[in-house]
Order: sequence, then structure tokens, then C-alpha cells
Amino acid sequence: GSFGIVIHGGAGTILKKNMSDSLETAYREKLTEAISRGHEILAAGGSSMDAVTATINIMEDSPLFNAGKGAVFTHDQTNELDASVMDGASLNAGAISGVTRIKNPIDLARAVMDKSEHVMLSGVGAEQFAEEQGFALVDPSYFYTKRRFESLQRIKERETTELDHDDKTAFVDPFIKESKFG
Amino acid sequence: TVGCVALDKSGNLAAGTSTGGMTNKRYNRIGDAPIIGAGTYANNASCAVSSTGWGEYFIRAMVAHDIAVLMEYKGMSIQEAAQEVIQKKVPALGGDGGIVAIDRGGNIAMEFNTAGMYRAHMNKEGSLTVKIYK
Repeated sequence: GSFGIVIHGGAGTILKKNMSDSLETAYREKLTEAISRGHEILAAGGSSMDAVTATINIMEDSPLFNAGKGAVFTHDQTNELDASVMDGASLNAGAISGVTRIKNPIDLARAVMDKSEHVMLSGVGAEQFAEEQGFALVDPSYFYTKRRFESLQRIKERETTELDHDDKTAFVDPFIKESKFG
Repeated sequence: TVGCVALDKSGNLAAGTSTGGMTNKRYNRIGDAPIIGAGTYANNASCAVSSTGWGEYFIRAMVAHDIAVLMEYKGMSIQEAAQEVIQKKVPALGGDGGIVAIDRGGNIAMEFNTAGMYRAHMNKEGSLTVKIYK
């Protein structure tokens, strides 16, 4: 049977002129690593859900993307993570929102789908469920990255809310070639 | 935000999305990523979809489910359905962003209305496509 896999790492004002060669290479390499992992699982006859979660784990563990380790900061200087999964065969689904101590949120969303009667859990309750399921909780400082923290500081100065990867956020990226941007 | 959709050898589809949310967000604001039907949807009868974009608009437009039901009820291809929602419906509401999707035949869509989207596709033969810009 046919099989295939597609991934994204976020959309926005991502322009070549604003991207250093080294950063572009880093993104391409990480996307390749992630999708290859999922393809490996599918080629070996593994399930699409296993491929999806293993692939997303790699992107969650990379500071390049706004998920897991590379998460952006809230106004209160915390990292609040959300995730969801859905299985096309059973139409079962799992989702979590607003967690601050789960290293790989997609795995917790899958646990909600597979090991609870619920579809969506949030905040402290979701983390209580995680502990009952044997998830190790990480210290919130695990999610700190200088790049994202500095983005927040600059945005706070302008007191606007931005989507990840948009032009203003991209400008504050230390890899950005154009020094004229703040 | 990151996401993945996959079709396995048994013909089953799955979708997943994970995000750190929005910089400087307040009031426990939640975007589309954890909302089934907006940021994530999968149905063997149509397709699997993962979204990334301005969450409020992707929730209002129920983007992921919309693409799936345009295929299921109106017989659109995955590319037609993705374009209809991402290039017409979402901008009409004022939002922006993109999706990746795959159907039971292994056909895919990587549709976005922003300047760029980090994205990659690998098919059964292992042929790899990695793109960033439009």
C-alpha cells in the first residue's frame, strides 16, 4: 500500500532576504531529520500515528520551531504549550492546552486520546493526568531560549501581539542579516 | 507551531500539531493547534490536516475540518479543497497561515497564504521535498 508523510514547521513572514545561510541550512537539516524519522516508521509498516508523534517529537526538541523547546514566551514570561492528535481510522482524538512542564506535548495529547475517555485536557489538570500516566515533568526553565525571550522583550516594548515567524518577530532574530532591523 | 500528517501502509491517516502559542499572549489564550477540526483533523474518508496560522481565524473557519468535508461532501481534490479554504475562506475572514494535508491515495497539499512556511514531504519512494519560501 501507498504511504507518505508531510510536515510543517510554522508559517509566516519568512523571507529569504531575512534568513542567514546558516539558519536556512539549520532549518532544512532539521526538517529532513524529522520527516526521515517518520518515513522510516511508515516504511517499516508502522502506524501513521506513530510516525506523526515521532516526527513531531524531533521538531519539539529543536529550538528552531515554536513548539516544545523553541516555544515563544507569554506576556508573563512563561511557556504555555498546546498540542493535538487525531486518528483517521477511529476518529478518536486527543488534545492538551496550556501546559508548562511537558517536554513533548504531542505525546501527552496522544495519551489523552489513548488512555482517557476525554478529548481535551488543559493546564494543571492535564499535568496531573500526565503524572498519573508516568510522564516525567520538566522544570519550566527547560523551555527557555535566549532568542525567544529577547523577542518577547522587544515585542513588549511595542506592546503588540505577534504570531510566530512574522516579520517583526523574524527581525529580532539574531541570525537575521539585515542589522537595520531592531 | 509544528505539524505532521501521515498515511500508513494499512491506509490509515493521522494528524498532529504542537505549538508554543503566540508571543506575548495573555489570559491563557488558546489558538487553533489544540482544537480538533481547526488545527488538527484526520478522517480515513477524506484526509489528514495540520494547520499553522493565526489561531483565532483558523478556529472561526474550522480550517482542518473544512478541507476534509469539501473533499468528502463535494468531491474536491485535496489540493482544490486546501486552496479553497486557505486562499479564499481564511483571507476573507482576515486571517493568514497554512496547512499540510494528505489523503488516502497519498496525494498531498502544502498550502499557505503567507510569505513562507517551513515544510517537507516524503513519499513511498523516499523522494524528499524540503521548502521554506513561497
